[in-house]
Amino acid sequence: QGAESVCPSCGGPTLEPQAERALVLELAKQQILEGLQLTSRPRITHPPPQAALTRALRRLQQGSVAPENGEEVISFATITDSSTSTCSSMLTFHLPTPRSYHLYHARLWLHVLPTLPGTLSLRIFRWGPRRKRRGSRVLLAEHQMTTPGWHALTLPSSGLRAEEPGVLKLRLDCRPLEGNSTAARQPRWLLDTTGEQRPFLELKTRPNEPGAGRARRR
Amino acid sequence: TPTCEPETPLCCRRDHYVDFQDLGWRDWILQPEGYQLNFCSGQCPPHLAGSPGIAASFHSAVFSLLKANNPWPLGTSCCVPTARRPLSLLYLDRDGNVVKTDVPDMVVEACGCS
Repeated sequence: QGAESVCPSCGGPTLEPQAERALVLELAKQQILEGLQLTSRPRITHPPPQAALTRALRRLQQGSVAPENGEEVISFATITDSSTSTCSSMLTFHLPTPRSYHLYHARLWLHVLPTLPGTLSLRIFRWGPRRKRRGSRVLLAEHQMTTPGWHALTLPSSGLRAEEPGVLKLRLDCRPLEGNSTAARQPRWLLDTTGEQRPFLELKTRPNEPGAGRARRR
Repeated sequence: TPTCEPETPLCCRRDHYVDFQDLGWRDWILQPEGYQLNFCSGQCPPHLAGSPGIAASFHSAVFSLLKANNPWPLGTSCCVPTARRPLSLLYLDRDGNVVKTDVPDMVVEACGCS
């Protein structure tokens, strides 16, 4: 508390620089948590590998325009059931708690290994909770891939409703198309579903305000 | 808006740069590395009331003189933000998702007397 100096706003004594700095840092924390609608800073239990993070961000920066007032989310898959077949897997995503936002863009990024024998046909299902015996599944998209490397597969945003709060399961069913029968018989991993090239979802949302589009056009 | 100097008693913008390292938050806020936490402080004598706080036009200068010569100040006036801009943040949420969002009205760019 500086004896001689006076606060120009309220006329009270000013703060020592260290005290003012500590107050500013506390204010910054409050302001950011409020802005992100969080009650406390997130404790990250499973941070994605740095290499996977860097690669995903680099892919998104190419030509992606941040939605006005909206959000962009990258969600990395955890593999819950890599079945014995060459590339069918169950991918589980823990999505952020949905705020009053409208999902309008969804892409699944997959890395196809160089072992790809010719053309690969891939079907993507949304996997629901078990009803009766088998899990219920909804076909979201079907793609054919002929080259190894990264593929961004567009998904219908309307179909990506998370069953349990925040948990989305996608089932990948794929098979090499005929034509290269010798290769098709040799079961080899075709999709990279772990490590630094694990699949990730790219989602874009915008606020749900009614008529937001009209307001913007006006 | 004038940036506050130590001896500036009138309404001005006080600039503070906050590095997320100082908050110990660099592990979950990926971009940017910090941001400007500015706030407004200073007195608003009657003749400054209602002034935009930036380069005032001739009209508002005359208007201020009229107010200054008015012996009955119309209530008190406060030093408040008059222009703010959003802050774009890239951060990790508790499930390890990367979220990019714009937080509206985060950075005070100009102050003025209400």
